[in-house]
Amino acid sequence: SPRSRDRTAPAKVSGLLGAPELSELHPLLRLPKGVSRGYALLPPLLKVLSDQGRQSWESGTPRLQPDSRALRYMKRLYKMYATKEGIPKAHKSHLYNTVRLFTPCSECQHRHRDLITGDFHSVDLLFNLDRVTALEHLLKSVLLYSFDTSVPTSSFTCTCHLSVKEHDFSSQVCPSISHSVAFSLHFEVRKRKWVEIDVTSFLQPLIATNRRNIHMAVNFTCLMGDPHHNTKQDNLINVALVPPSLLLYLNDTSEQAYHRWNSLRHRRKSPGRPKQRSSLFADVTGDEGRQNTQRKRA
Amino acid sequence: SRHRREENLKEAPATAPQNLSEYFKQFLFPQNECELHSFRLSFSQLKWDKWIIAPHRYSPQYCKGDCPRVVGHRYGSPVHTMVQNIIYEKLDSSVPRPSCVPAEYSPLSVLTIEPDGSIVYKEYEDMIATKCTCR
Repeated sequence: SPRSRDRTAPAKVSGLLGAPELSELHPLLRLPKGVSRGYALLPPLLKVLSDQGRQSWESGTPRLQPDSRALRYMKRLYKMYATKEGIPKAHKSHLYNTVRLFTPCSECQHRHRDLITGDFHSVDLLFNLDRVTALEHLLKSVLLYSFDTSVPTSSFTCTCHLSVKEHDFSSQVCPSISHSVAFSLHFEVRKRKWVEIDVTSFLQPLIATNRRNIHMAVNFTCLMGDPHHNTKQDNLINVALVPPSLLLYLNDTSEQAYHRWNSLRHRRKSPGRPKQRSSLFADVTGDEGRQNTQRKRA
Repeated sequence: SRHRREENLKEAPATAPQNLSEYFKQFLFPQNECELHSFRLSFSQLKWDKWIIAPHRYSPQYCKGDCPRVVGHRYGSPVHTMVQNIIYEKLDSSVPRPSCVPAEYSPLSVLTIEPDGSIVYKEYEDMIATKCTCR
């Protein structure tokens, strides 16, 4: 079941696969006799995964497959942050231990034809954030555009106008705009595949208020060449933009998440160096005979 | 009887220990002493590779072996471990001997696909055993 975003309720991790499913999954995962169904024997990671397994298992619905570009980006991010064996690389820079990538819900991608330039620039996007848990705190959010680098471009500068729409719950899935806040960003796109637009300050208040659906309109205007030298409108180009993904960099504060900066926690976990043992115990546990010979040899 | 003794000597030549330290070792350390063992699994074996994109293989490691009777500083064991051994040996053998368990772990980064099709990179605590102890 989707986890509540109620900050007071502790993050519940729902139960496991039922016993029969588990043993079908893998004999090693068969629960010991007498253990009630759903009792979580597995460490959190496997619990989460088998929980996912349970969802696609029970609901029978096939797991939604992610966008291939998004998958490529996240695989690249994984290689930057972890070794091949999956060990997190020691990055001083980042405090986040979770990165979530959401692609917009397809039913809400309306493209508006821009009256002036006649180009496709504006798109309506709806992101569903159900998977963000109550214990995951937002550190940074980014709109991620992937540009088709096969387009022969010297370089062009794009301006992005972003407006967020209040989600009027009574209305249909794609609500009308009740009010919006817009701001513009300039960034230069050279031969790059990915462009990240930092929208943290913009989305922070929405995500902080447990908003589960973020509905925004993004308006792009791109100028060919260097904006400082030519401002003629006829440099406008029609950049065939793929709707952006939303990247959330989060700090998961739950027990099972890795807190790289929390060195105190690690020190507490690893046993302190014990003091040199007093000989009292050494004598008692050894057989007198053996003990003496051993001690002599030592 | 002298003839029989000579016969026996011929049969079983004195095995002078080649390597003294090996010879003494049998007295100092239990044969299968508590130590870290490697174990590698691939998520495809568990049929979880549909939603675990990376890593492909995972080595959780594990601890196995007997705990020496006099558990010195090598294991970082608290004094309680020796007390438990004394209880087991001298007072009540239904009390279990100290067990060989992990003492330290390292984290694991996982890339998974969520049921709604979103993708998540997560770093989990305590997923790989890196050191054993007797407790």
